[in-house]
Amino acid sequence: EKQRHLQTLMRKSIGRRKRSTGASWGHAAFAKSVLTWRLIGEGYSSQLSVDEQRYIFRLAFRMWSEVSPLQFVEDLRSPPDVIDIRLGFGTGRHFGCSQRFDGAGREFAHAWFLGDIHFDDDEHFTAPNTGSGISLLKVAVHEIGHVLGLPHIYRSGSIMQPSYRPQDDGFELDWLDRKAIQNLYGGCGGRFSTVFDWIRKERTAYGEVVVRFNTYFMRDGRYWLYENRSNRTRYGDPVSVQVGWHGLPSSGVDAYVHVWSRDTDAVYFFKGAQYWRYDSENDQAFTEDADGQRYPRLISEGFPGVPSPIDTAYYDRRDAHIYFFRGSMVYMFDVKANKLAAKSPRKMTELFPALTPGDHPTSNLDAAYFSYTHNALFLLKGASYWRVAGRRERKTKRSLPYNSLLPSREVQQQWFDICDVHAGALK
Amino acid sequence: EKPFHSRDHSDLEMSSSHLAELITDTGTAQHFLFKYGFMKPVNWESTQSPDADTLPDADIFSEDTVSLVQEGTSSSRSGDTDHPRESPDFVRALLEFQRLSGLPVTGVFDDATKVAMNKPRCGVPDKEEDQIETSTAAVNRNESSELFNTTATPQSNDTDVDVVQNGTSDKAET
Repeated sequence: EKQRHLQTLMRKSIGRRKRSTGASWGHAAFAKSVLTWRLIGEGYSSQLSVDEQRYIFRLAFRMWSEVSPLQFVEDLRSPPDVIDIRLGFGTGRHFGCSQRFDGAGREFAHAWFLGDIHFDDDEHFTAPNTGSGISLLKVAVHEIGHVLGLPHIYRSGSIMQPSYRPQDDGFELDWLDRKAIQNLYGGCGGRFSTVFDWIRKERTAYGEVVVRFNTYFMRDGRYWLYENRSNRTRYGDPVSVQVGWHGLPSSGVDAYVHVWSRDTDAVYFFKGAQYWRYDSENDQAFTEDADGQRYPRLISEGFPGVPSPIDTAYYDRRDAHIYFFRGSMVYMFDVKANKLAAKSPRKMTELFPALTPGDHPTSNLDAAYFSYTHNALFLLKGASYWRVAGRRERKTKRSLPYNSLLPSREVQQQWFDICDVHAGALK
Repeated sequence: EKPFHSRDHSDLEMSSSHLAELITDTGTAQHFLFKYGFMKPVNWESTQSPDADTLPDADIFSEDTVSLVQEGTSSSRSGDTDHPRESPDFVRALLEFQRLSGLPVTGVFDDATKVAMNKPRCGVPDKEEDQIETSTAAVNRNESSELFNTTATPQSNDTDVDVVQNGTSDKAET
């Protein structure tokens, strides 16, 4: 009776899902971006604890979330037949499935496009980095790939290879696997709160002080570390701001400024009407700095004449001014004089003229980001960015106006795979 | 319970009745090739329904292979009875499997092929009906673009890839 009941549920579920998505073979058919999943109660593995199994599946779904615009949430409450992706372990004849498992060895799992995933519990599934058995994480990532619409791919390094490769430490989705899923669902977009390179000083084994930087993208209460050399974010990101940036507001920031000159080395974060100074050595916001200033502090006190809230800001080492952006105006703050520069504010379009008429953010910037990787200033708004013509561009083309904006491009074309995950999946 | 004695279950024993049948001869190899779509693309989507037919059992293919073997030996008296002539479909499928798997493309069910067929693998067929012309080809075409021409956009057209791959006008298939 149980089997007949399951068969009836599956028949209804499959029919309902096909009608609601209008799926057709070979096309990305999940019309929604947030998908639910559940490890069904009748389908627990006998080899790992239920918590371990759920943890591994959460991680597997998150790995796909980190490289695609899809988000996944574990749903323990809804009726089973409305769950988008159901997972379960079985042996031999299982769940009324027409495809029998073959016992230990050979086939380890199967899955259907937009459908369920079945794992053969006669296989020796193990937790990640165990070294023996079959990595449940690797198999789960592979089968989820099928559910999302990927076929088998005969390419060394692809997670979609049909045969199992013994687990190497910390496997991840490589560039081509990412592009494969993005071919079906598109790339990742969204506005950023701020973007910056965070400078830190380190001492080498020889006692030398070296200066390093890391690139960060922030969106509301989460952030990504972007690895420029690898053209991707750090594996496992995004992370909550409150986890990585102690003392800053958990909802995120509006701007980051690093005033770096011969006399000054100060990092500031701005949010609303307030700002914080960041202690880069101890990796937390100051509550009180060496000058006795307490934080958070009002922007109007620390930067007289600068309105709040601001859209974004950056420090220009060429003229030792902080450029604060708000609406369509730019407020230039002289750090040495501790006051607004003369003829401030000015229109953004005037200070940063468009090279191509009409191709300009005009107002409400998301981020002004000086990149040490590219040695260039970028202005970001929405899905687009503009590179500010610097010395290098003006050397090759002397007619370029000072601080003019080169033609816009998509953020996704420069910084890849900055993908969000479901709030429940954030650390 | 499957027997074990170690705290971490690393010595978990499998009873022989739970062991998957290995690919050992051309009969079981043919079943493998049929099951995963090398003989003929599989309509995998239709198997999701509990009412769907299962893919044919190995027993059926053993019978087919026996009949092929009998044909082979009766038609070539001086032929090598230890290596009966395989059907063209089987050979074609075997060649395709060997090529995709990076094995020496011999067309013979050799040891390397046997090992590859017995590796743990996913139960989803490698070649499916309809998906052949759409996502499989699209994904593999895009990957071919990346591999052969790093400046190509993901939307490289088929003609370019065909020329690079095999110079024919057939649709590209990695």
